[in-house]
Amino acid sequence: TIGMVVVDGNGNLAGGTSTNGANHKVPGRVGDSPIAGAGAYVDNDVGGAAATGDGDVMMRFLPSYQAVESMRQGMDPTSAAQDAIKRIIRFYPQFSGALVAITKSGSYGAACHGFGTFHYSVRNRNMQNVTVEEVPC
Amino acid sequence: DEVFPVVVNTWPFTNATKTAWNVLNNGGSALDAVEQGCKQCEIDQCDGTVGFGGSPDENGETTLDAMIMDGVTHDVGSVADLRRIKDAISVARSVMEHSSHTLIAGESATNYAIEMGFKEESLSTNHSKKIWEDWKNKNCQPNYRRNVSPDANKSCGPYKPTKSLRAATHKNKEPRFSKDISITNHD
Repeated sequence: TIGMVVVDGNGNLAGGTSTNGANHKVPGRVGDSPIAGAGAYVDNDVGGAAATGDGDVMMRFLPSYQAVESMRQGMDPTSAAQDAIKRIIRFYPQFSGALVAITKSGSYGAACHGFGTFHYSVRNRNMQNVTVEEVPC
Repeated sequence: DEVFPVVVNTWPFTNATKTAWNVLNNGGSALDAVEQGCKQCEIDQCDGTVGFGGSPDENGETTLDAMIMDGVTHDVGSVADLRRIKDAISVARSVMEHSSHTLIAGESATNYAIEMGFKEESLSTNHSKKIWEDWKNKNCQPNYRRNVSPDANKSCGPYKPTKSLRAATHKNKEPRFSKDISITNHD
């Protein structure tokens, strides 16, 4: 899956996902990616988030929505992502997944569980090229 | 401090990030950037987890899910279980812009896409066929079915539900399977 959040030059946000899902899924199975609030979520007043991992679990918790709402309450992106992941592993300690979050002003962060180290991609006006960031899970 | 424009995406899919960034630099909107960035990953078949030719289902078919959301208007367009159409994120944007719905799924999503001008073609590749054949040769392991007969941890289907399940407690139901989720197998 790719999950993406963009803030354009006017400060407007958009988010999106695209995936072919899980290997050997039961035919007809759909994961979190096409569900707003699960695979991705954006609100121009706050920021956005996008998730990746075990979609059968993530769609039960709407982690992207949770992260955006936590940022609305004042959390920084990394803390908001961590909080959303913690809510999942409380019920599913074997869960594997990650979340990237970004504020409307462009600060960003990520959190993960079960992947060892999670790598994600960023480009902003202060970077010369696309930068791959990493976060320990 | 404000540092936008900004593109951030899950995984080190740098080509997708670069494409989205270039769209912004050429005057495109955030929605344009998300669509084209995700589309780049569909073309590149990022890690085999995006686009055609990856993650075959039990029947060996690749199906696609995609969603796009506008932070200004809260508009959303999604497709799920999309069959035989490669341009999943663009079909999702079409749902957002050419219907009042949020999510269209399955064969009907395919019909919608064809009606809106998208090309119908197989999503299978020699690689996805090999993944599926290897899985079948390993007695359909790993397997997402549970509480079925024959035992999905050992055998291929067809399956029927285990009759005693409704009398089972939370503890003696088979645990939820997710061990196979990894960097190359994820939503």
